[in-house]
Amino acid sequence: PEAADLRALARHLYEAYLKYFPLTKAKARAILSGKTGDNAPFVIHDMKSLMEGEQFINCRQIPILEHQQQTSALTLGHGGITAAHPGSEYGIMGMTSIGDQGPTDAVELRFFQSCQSRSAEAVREVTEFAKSIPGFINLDLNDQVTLLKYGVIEVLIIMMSPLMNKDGTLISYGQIFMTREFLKSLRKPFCQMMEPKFEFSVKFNTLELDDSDMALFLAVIILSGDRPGLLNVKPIEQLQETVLHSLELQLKLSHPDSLQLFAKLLQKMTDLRQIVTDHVHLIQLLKKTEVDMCLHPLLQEIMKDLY
Amino acid sequence: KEKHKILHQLLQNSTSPVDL
Repeated sequence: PEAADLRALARHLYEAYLKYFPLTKAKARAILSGKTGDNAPFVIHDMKSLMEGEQFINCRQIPILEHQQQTSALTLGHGGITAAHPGSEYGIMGMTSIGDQGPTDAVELRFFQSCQSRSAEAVREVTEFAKSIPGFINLDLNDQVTLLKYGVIEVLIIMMSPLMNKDGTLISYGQIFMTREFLKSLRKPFCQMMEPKFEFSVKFNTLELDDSDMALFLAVIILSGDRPGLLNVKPIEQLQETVLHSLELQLKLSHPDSLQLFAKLLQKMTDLRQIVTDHVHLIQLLKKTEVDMCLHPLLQEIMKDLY
Repeated sequence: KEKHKILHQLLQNSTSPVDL
């Protein structure tokens, strides 16, 4: 009976994951391996293709994503799909029209702002996923906030991994592939933002987790009882322990030949904290050096006094 | 609570996507 409960928990979290996250690993890997036929992503590899990218996406059909059929159409207002709406005020990933861009210096900043819009939307998706973890909404509300504040960037980095390979990353819900070299060619410090995530993701992807493994791992990350400022640690640790058992069982069943996968996965949580610390420091540096930059209020809330 | 107003709202379902 205990194992049956753990399997039921795994199924529940997998369903929540499918409901709230629009681009699954299975779909992303199909796109990256060219198995989607005519729907190959548009490749952005230089400034010219960056400009063409917006034009390209304007001509494409808006894919109907499963979870978005259930959510408000307004959700699309801040995501990459918005770019497909003719006459939209947003472009790629919510970017203001690239066609009438100003000085080249502003390109990076505008792209960064569009990434912020998508990130804020992703934080909302992760919040909904967290709320679906059994017991999460019964925790002290202040502790729920703390768990999200400290966990959400880690979750987003894990979710970015399936979208990446050694050569680049899918953006805009899988409709665009942006090359790693192009991201590296942006001016400093923008060129430094994605490289650590590529390095992490390439290694993380060798673990070959599937979407149902990912769902459990994300829940484990969210339920970390050692986040600073938690008021009532015990119930959080109890919830995490149950999810950890479910994850361990899941990995044994779905990856019987992968030795020590559970241990390897838990070790990734240490690497993640360092990546988030470095990321936040980079954002703080940007705030000082880029006078025109404004940080999204939700991201500001999350990053303030984080590390 | 004021420091994390939007997160509180998201958790309590009082923020619509458009507010983001």
